[in-house]
Amino acid sequence: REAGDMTHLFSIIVLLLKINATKSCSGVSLKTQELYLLVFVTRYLDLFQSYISLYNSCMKFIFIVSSGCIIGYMRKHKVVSQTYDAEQDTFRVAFLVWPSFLLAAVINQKLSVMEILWTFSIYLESVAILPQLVLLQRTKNVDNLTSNYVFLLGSYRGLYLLNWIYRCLTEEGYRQWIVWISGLLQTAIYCDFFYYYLKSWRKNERLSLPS
Amino acid sequence: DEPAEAKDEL
Repeated sequence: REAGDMTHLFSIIVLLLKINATKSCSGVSLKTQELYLLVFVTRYLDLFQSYISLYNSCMKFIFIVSSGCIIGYMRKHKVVSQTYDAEQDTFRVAFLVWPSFLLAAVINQKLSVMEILWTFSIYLESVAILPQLVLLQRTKNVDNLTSNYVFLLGSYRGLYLLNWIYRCLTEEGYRQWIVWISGLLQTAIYCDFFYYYLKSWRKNERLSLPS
Repeated sequence: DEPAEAKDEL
């Protein structure tokens, strides 16, 4: 789990570094970033309500603030915002948001606003990368930082899968089917990307996804 | 009442 959290954190650092160092967000999907902000805000509504650990609270805070930062850069920064590929980033996010919300309203652990929003965030996260993957496929010569970002972001849920297997074996009564199935789907969506990422990495070439 | 499950992961 720690490795998963760190990979998640590194993915964000890599993305912020890329944007800040190159003053460019080309190849980065604003739609995916906005979906992630929605995921974090709806999942971490309990930030001020239930305290688990300083670590958890800090990470929640970092995830919300950093995705807000990335969106701010892409929308408002006078240099960076001009490098955003708006014509290419055309995924219709309503097709991800509404089904996730309806599914969360039907399949959840408890019928309450907080619980439905939390479940919604789990479902939405599992598909939030799709606009980014579509944009990558449309971009020729994806830069290394962007492909590293997607690789780290994809690895994070994969590492959580290992954590869940471990917890399931060692903790009595530890079951969370909604999170497990969503996490499996989330990782499966990256399989194709992982294949081409590792292939280009081995050949020491820039990543380009077949269209 | 109790939350549906302890949400101790991120």
